[in-house]
Amino acid sequence: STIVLIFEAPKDFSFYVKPGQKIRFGEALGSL
Amino acid sequence: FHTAPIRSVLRLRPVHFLVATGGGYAGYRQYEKHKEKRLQNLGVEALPRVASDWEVSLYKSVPTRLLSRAWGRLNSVELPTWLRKPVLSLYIWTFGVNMKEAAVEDLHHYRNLSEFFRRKLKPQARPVCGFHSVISPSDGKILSLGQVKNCEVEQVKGITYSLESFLGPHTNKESSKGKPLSCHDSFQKQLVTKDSNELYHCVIYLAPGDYHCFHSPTDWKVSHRRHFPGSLMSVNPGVARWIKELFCHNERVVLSGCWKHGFFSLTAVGAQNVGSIRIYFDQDLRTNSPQYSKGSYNDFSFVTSNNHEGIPMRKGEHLGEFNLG
Repeated sequence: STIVLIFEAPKDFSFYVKPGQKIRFGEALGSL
Repeated sequence: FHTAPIRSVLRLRPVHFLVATGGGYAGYRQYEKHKEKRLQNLGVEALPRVASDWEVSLYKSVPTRLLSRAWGRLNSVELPTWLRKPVLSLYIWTFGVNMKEAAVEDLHHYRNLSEFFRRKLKPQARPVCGFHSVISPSDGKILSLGQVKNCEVEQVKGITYSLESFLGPHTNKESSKGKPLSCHDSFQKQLVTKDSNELYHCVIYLAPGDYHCFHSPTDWKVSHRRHFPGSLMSVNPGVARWIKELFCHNERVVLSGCWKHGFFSLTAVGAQNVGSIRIYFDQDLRTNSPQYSKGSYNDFSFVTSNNHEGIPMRKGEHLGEFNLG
């Protein structure tokens, strides 16, 4: 299964994760 | 062969046909791999080989929805207590499940694999990040992330799909009415509510052994659900690299609404054997039903007189789950 997030945010939004990285529920994905 | 009774000849035919097509296809794939290797030896960067239309149609012709429902029905049969531990231990061993995190570690508690697939975790197993505005809604692996450009979303590096095919046409007509529709005003621009904002995406792949419930990734209000019945092709990274627009072919449930910066959406995409999607506050949702018409979708609005903007969801709150079947 797959979950896709699509959202709008200001230009200075940045992700803290990279493609290929394992992630767990509750961990930070990104922020301003 | 000539003396064999007619029914054994007929019985042999389908086997012959399957072996011939399977063998022919395997040979074709070997030839493709050999061609790519030759290009690499010549130092030519081979682009990721995307499936051609006939390969996608061949894959889509496999009755994955029927197989998925059968798999779900099989795994809903209550196992005798003595059989639960061996069956579930095989699944745990095969997919590397970490039972220490499960709310209930005793395997006899789960009556079948479907119940085990819906297992909950110990609350302390997944602390919710209180500092950052967007958290991961589930366990999994990041397939791709970044800005959405020219209405195309990247499913894996180099392979994209259309934003409009994936989300379907706009739900709130006001936004498109509000803005002067000009030729360059694309679907994407109509989604973004502030000109100073951009559109971002993140694709998370859940492996068979992962915890399969999902939660709210931020504080937002869910105003609309759009359910697209569809195929149930595998969404593992290898297939995601091979079939363009894969997420637009598969059964999926799009939840959309708004957060503090504007538009926000979470889409749960079903996969082979995991065709059922549950959204806890959406009792009307029925996924992986036997009958559906191609390209159709059904909408549901959560805006009511009490909830003018939809259902408020807190970051980390339980939102839904994937189920076998």
